[in-house]
Amino acid sequence: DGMNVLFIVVDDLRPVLGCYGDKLVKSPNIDQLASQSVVFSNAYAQQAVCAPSRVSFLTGRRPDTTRLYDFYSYWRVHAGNYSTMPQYFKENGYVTVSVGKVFHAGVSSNYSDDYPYSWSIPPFHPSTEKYENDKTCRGKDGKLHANLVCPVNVTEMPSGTLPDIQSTEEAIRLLRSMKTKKQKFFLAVGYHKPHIPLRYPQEFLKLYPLENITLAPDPWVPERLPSVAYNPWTDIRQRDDVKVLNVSFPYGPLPEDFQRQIRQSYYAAVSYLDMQVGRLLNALDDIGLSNSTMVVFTADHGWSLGEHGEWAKYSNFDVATRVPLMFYVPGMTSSSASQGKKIFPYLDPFSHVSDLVLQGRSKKMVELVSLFSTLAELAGLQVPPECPETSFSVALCTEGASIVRYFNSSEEKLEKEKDGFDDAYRG
Amino acid sequence: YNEEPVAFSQYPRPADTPQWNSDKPKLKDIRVMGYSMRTHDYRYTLWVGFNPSNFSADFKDVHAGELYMVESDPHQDYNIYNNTLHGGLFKKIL
Repeated sequence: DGMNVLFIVVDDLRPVLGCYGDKLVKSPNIDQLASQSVVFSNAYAQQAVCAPSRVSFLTGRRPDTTRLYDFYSYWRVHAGNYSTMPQYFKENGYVTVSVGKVFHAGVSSNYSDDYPYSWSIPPFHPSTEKYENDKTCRGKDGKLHANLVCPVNVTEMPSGTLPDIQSTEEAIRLLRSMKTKKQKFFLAVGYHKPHIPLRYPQEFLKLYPLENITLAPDPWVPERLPSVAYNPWTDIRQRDDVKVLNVSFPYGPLPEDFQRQIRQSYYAAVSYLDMQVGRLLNALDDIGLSNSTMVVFTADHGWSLGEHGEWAKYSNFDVATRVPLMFYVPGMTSSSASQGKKIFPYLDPFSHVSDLVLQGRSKKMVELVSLFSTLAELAGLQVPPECPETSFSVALCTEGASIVRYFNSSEEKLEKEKDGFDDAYRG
Repeated sequence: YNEEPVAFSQYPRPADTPQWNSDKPKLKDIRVMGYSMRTHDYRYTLWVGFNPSNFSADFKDVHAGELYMVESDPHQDYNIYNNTLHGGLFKKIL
């Protein structure tokens, strides 16, 4: 009668994860999910900026079809009344629920996260989301600023919490509720971090002593980079701690020490995110849903950490477009569920020593626009038809073919890699 | 099924040189679109003229190009677009 779906989408997360070969990061819970999943090493977003990427993968259409390249139009009015992936699941008997940042808020999702079309109940937004860009970062002067680098004492934060903590709590509450009611569900959880400001519980800094943090391997603007290709990272320049550096426009560079602080805080924010994902998956297990729920883990795009003299997304570089993408499907990618043992026990990033063994990895080039058709196939629903050349008047079709065929691709034995080191990195 | 999988991305720009809205140009200010095609071996990008009023990209109006070979340049630091014949790639991205 169809699997439940837990769809986890993370804001601005590049594959800085143990299961993608990163040696510095502490991401035990996401690595544990990867060890029970098929992991795609070469997954790319259609556009390296929030709203266009999210509307693209949630409708299964490319930006040239959603005609959303910025943040200021709603596809149903502006381009075509395209069905969305959650809408499709809703029309097929699922209760669909959104927690946190799944659609980009504002015009591009009709100020409603596309409710009621996409969701069965009004989407949940953490009450502390509204403080995201407030002056909550304590500077060296002891005053509060709106900084880029922003390790915080959570108890000092408005309401004594942070948006992603609230999202995890709400998602766990909803899982319990849907289990009790025996409802088949599509639950989408959108985490905000590591999107800027890099605001996270300050204790995560302990995981990444600054002396261990290097610059990017190529922190200069490449000689032959066409100027049109360069992203001048305007958004981070507007943060208080960057403003005071008086960095020249457009090429900077940022002072090396500050570059390392940004990289340090990005990693710390990733481990904070990993803790949230660990709490959510541990609850999935505890509630007894991990053998009837497939889990998808991905991001809307990547983030430049100083490579090519760039920061943030807003470009076509791999570091800005490549995303983590993994699918846990009980009985397909993992047999553990049937043995009745816990699959996703919470792993503490501060104490867990990585013992990652990957089940399966595909190196195929895949795109986020394929998510819609892939999840439909995995859930046993009719896969939406391929779109015609021009599909503005077609409500249900997809411009991304399902990638389930790569789950057990014969010509490429699923990698059983011991150290999780990623060929793409090896290359 | 037999075709080599390719990943396409794109990014808009308001001008050929960086300016304050280069990161997030509003639709009405987009003048160039960078279309990228990725395979295991390379990333090929064409920055072409774009008309926001009718959403058309003009592949005859190429503002710039990028070509990086994954094997020899995994970090994409050495753009070899200018000194290579790439008619085949141009046809392929079209």
